[in-house]
Amino acid sequence: TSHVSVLGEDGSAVAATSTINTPFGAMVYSPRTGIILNNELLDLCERCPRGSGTTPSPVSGDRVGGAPGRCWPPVPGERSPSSMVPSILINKAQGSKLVIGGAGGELIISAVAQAIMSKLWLGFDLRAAIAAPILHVNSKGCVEYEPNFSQEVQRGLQDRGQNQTQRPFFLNVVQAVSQEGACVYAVSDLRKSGEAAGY
Amino acid sequence: MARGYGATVSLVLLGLGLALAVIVLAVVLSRHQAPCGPQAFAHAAVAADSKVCSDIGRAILQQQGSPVDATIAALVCTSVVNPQSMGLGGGVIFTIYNVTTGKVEVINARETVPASHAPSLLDQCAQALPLGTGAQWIGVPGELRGYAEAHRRHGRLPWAQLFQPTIALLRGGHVVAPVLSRFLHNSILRPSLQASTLRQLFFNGTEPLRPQDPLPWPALATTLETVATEGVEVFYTGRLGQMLVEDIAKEGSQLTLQDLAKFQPEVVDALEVPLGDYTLYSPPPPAGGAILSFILNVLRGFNFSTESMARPEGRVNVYHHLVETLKFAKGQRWRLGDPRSHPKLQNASRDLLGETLAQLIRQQIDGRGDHQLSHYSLAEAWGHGTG
Repeated sequence: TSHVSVLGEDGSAVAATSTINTPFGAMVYSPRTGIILNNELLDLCERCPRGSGTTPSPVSGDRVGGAPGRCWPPVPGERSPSSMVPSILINKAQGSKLVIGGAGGELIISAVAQAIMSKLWLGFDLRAAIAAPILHVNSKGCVEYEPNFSQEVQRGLQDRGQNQTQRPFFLNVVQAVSQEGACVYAVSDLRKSGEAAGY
Repeated sequence: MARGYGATVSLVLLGLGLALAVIVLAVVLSRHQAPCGPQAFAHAAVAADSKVCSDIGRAILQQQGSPVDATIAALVCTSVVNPQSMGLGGGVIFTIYNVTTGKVEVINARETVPASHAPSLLDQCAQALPLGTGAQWIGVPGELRGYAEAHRRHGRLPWAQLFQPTIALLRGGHVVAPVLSRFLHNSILRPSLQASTLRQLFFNGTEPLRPQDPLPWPALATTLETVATEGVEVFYTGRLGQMLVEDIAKEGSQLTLQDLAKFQPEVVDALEVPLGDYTLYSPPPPAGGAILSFILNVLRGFNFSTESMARPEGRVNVYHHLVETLKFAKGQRWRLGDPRSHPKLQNASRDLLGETLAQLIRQQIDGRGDHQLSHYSLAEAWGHGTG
């Protein structure tokens, strides 16, 4: 997955996230067109209980809404659920904007949320907000820490009862452009050796 | 008398001239020297995941292209520089803010399920993960029709101009980027790559290409030239699509030209959630904007600030609340099903955007991090960690 953030001279903006899903997609290549094919249908697996397929396994409603608890078979024309979140934040009163999004499969939302939180509320500048190591919560409720995440915070969370586990690799990458008054800041994630450009 | 009058006029003219010079100087300086620090720009910017593609996007802006033009050019470039990440065989989601209308719209050109697919496809999930190789997982590519729709609605430069920099890159002795090489040498990916049809592109014999190795890719260069000059229909209803379908059928794909022809991007309003001074605009299901909105809306209510991070206990507290919020968010992911294909999910994401649910969740977050998974609606072992 790859994300591009753009802010134009007139203040218009675009956040776009594009993907072939997992690295190299389906690993199927069309030699005459030079095109590598996606494996996006794999994302439909998200809605199925682990260890089973299209057999429904109903669960009772939860207290905040009621999960349907079924593994629906794919429907032609359907789009699979996605973590992609190309987003634009606008503060009309101050003339500020943040154009942001990211890559990294299920890490996208964790990474983008933490970059926004750090930038908007915790006093980080945009570069620091994107560079800061992230944490992620997996579907078993365990916390996964990106390498170099604060040991002090990890210990503190453990003391509060948070379970942690190792994640083999982190592929989170965030790109953002912010406008603060007359100034434009742009950051491409160094995790992927990115570099922004502007004028 | 006349001399005195002439002197006055001269003085006035001199004053006007000086004032004009000062104004011109101020305007010129304001355009060239932003008082924003060395890392800031005065006018516009592009952040792609490689320098070369950010530069291409910037060049398009400087040629009076719109932000959509710059985005398309940067994405086309990325498909060549980081082909492990995205490309014409994938899908794209745009969130676009038009300053003139004040509107934010989403173009979702993510891939769709083809008409014919393996009947028990989802029974194969456990075996297929994490890589998901094989033609049975291919969705109908939406990338190019996504570009075309975005360009039709918001483009300013001619379509072909957006492809030229990348075609030049490919025709000019393109080499392997270090990031691509890292993926090619990854111990998990390498055996599958070597066994796949990608071997002919990315391997030199049995060895994956290294950084700065030449990466000749004439087929893609020709495809980009064809799409640039003939438009995207040559892919969705024409000879490029026909070639693609035939090529991948040899690997077991059931994708048809009809699937390609039927593909349409979806244009919808962005989700809109107030976050204090800001408003967050993000893409609705089946994209993840509702979950991101939910997380930030819950966190906003804790009123974290720079002060919260000043002391160790405060930092732990911030991240504890974040972890708890992420657990609740995980329990809500089922709401991201495609509402067009599953009408029961039509309004499933609406609750995620409101203050009522955010408040309820905040009330359920305390100092403990050892609640049962059912507390977060995570009791079922759902999901395979994809997305």
